[in-house]
Amino acid sequence: GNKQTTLTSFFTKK
Amino acid sequence: MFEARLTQSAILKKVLDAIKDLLTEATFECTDSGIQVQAMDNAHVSLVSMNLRSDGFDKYRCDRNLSMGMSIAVMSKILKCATTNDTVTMRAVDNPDTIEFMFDTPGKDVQAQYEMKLINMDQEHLGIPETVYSCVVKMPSQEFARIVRDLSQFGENITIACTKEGIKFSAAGDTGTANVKLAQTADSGESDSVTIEMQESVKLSFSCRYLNFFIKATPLCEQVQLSLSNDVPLVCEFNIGEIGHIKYYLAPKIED
Repeated sequence: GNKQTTLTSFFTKK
Repeated sequence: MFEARLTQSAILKKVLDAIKDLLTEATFECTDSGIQVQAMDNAHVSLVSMNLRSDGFDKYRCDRNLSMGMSIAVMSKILKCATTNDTVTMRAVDNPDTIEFMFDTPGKDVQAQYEMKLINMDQEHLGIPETVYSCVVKMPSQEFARIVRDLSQFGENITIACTKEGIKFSAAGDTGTANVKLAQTADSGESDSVTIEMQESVKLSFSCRYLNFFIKATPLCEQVQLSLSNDVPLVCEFNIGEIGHIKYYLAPKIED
């Protein structure tokens, strides 16, 4: 199946 | 002191409609150059990045940089109290606890004033890297909204595949499948044109739930821009009239 990713794994926290 | 005025509240009403289902609260960063919002939904799956340029306002003054935490639900309630032709003025003192919204109806000696308490927010701010996307598609925003609504009936996800030939939206579920293909149109720059700039073909899946939140921005402009690269978040961008833009980022679904 498909797993929903989150943005925190693509963008860095400032 | 901060003061921003728009002679027509319609645009701000549309902006609130475009974010109110996705965000419960957000920090509005006000500087001399305008108002900026960057906020994620609670699940951190999507992000709204919004910019309203100071020169797009009919009057704009911001003596000191302000970070105002606002309840989107309350702000939306307040803006519902304005009619589309009302002039809206937002005003706050330096180091404010509240923000004031004033509505003036043209030709009438009526002024409505609403004051909203600001909230202290501890928001995570994300650094979004400059990305060159493999495919950038511009298409009518109403067409996009319709496809998202139609395909959502058939599955939880929409797969977007973009090649030189065109862009294909697909959904699949227990009841069957749905596919909508759009080819590039001959003319570009028209409100009903479809343009595709492609470096490399892409195929990605996204949650219908979030795409349905994004299409709430449809009344803001006639064209939507979709930026896609394999295995990175989608950017779905709408212009806010002549005054700014709203960009939605959406993390993709990835095969387990």
